[in-house]
Amino acid sequence: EGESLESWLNKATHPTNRQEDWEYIIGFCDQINKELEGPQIAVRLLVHKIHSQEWEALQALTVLEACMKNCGRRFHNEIARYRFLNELIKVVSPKYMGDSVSEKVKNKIIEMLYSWTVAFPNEAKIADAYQTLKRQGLVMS
Amino acid sequence: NYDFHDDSDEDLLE
Repeated sequence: EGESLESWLNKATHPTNRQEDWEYIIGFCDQINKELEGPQIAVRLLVHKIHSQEWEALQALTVLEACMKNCGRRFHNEIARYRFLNELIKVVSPKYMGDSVSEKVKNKIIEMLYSWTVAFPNEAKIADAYQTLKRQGLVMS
Repeated sequence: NYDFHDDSDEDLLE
């Protein structure tokens, strides 16, 4: 009890915790819901992991998906900001990190972005970010 | 409940 967001996320994305990661993922989501600034802190931590090497990045994206389902409107508000969406664009776009990132990570980000444009049709910033990638020919529909 | 809502944001990366 009383684990910090950072320690929950480190456990959830640690390669040696592959079997019991789900327990840590839910622990991370629960901790977000307990803290006043949970979503803001969590999103910054997730960005750092998404910019790490492949396994941690993929696992962080799985954690992000769980947060979108379990952490409600407060969390959605943080995702629907360019401050966060730009970090995803940096990973996918060859103008930034795209050339040194695995296809698996980039494709998962694109799929997630697309799913958010469907789930949150009135969140214009999410649609803008997706269109930016589409204009650059980075979306294989 | 006290809902600290910070609306500041960046510009979209092109």
